Amino acid sequence: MGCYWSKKAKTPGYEDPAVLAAETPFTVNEVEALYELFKKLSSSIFDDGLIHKEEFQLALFKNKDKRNLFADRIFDLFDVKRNGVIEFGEFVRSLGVFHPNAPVEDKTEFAFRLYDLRQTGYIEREELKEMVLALLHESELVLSDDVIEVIVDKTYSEADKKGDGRIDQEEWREFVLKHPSLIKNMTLPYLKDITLAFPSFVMSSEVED
Amino acid sequence: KPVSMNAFELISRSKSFNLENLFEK
Repeated sequence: MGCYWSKKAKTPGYEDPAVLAAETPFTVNEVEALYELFKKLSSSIFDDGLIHKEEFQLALFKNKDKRNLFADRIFDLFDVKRNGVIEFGEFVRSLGVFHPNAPVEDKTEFAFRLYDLRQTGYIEREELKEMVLALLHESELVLSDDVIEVIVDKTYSEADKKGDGRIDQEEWREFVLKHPSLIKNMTLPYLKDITLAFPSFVMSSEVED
Repeated sequence: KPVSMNAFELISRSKSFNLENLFEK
């Protein structure tokens, strides 16, 4: 007992699975399974036990050079310490928000921070338009600027209840309550079966949940 | 009709949210 994990403790940013399990919807076994995934992702280009943006892009798009506004924002939010890499603890805590059992409030807040591109505490109209343009670009959908303006205006006038030209957290929460499908992208059903994805780990685990 | 779309609904469909791709072997 003990030797198995003491080896892993040498990885930079490694954290005790029991601590991470206590802070997230994952069980200890699931955190350990996530470590298997983390090791794979964090060694795909640079073998340093940290997920670099290129490694994140490679896993997400099968292309290390493919950049995308939303992928950049997701990476930045996962990179809590803002040091340009995702450490194991950051990875587990952030993925925890995407767990089907994570609180809706956490998902709503994460989405707000994601869409608050310039981190001003508000989702501004310009940011919303920028995100719509990014989505259209990645989907190769073509809409006229007039149509885009109508879509953004309509959404904005509905969400910006106070009418001050920006969407704050409270307005965002109300808007999500009215349109719960907006945070569907904050849930990964797959995370419920994470130990099934990495069964080799479960065989070697000595920790019981 | 595109004009009836909710802008946030639209952006939530970005492929970047397919985080299950991270788990592909």
